[in-house]
Amino acid sequence: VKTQQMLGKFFGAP
Amino acid sequence: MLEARLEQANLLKKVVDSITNLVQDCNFDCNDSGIALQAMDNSHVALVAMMLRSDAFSPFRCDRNIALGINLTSLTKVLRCAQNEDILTLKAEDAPDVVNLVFESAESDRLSEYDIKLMDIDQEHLGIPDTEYAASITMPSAEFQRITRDLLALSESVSIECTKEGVKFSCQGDIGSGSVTLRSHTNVDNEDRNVSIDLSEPVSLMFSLKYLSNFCKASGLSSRVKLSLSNEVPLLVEYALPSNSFLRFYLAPKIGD
Repeated sequence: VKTQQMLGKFFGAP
Repeated sequence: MLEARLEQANLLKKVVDSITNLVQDCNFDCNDSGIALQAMDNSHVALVAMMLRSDAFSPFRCDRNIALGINLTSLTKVLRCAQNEDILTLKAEDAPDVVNLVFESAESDRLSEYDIKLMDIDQEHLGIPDTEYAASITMPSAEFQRITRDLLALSESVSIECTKEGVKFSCQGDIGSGSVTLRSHTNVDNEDRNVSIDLSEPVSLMFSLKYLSNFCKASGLSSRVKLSLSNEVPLLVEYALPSNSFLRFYLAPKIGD
């Protein structure tokens, strides 16, 4: 089963 | 103050049409380099990043940072009042309550003027790292739109696999499964039809087709689209705009736990 990730996991605060 | 004149209202109309399903309210960040926008969808799965460089406007004037917080539904209503071929000028004061849009017909003496009330939007900005992607595919935007639409009829998700053999879009659904494979291809008559695949290592990722089909609303902005992928990182879908400007979409993958 694959779960939809959220972008915050990959992209941090600038 | 901001004053930015676009030769054709159509460009802004199409940009707003292609992001309005993902984002409701957003800041248009204006400075001397141009007008930029970065916004995530409500579920924090997809992100829109737009840059309209100052060169895309003539003239462009913006001497300090101005954030225009705009409701896109309101902006769409006002942009519908512009003809595609109208000249569009955006104007705002330094600490504005409204943004002013002027539409001029090049052929007649009609001049229309609208103000949109601005909002205070506290937007979460994400830092997008510079990424060397393992695979990038440049292809006709209409082709990507068709593949996305066709597979969405069967399934919620698409697997994108890129190998030296080509790129394979495949899905599995209740009624069955389907796939489309593209190989690098050079069309001698029309380079817009080319498919180019640049691969440094094989990639296999799964994405939601609902979001991809939303991104494809931008297909009218550019005949070409570029997909950039690396394993276990968000997909980048990029449409090039005039004067080195761009509309980019990022989509987080689906990953096994």
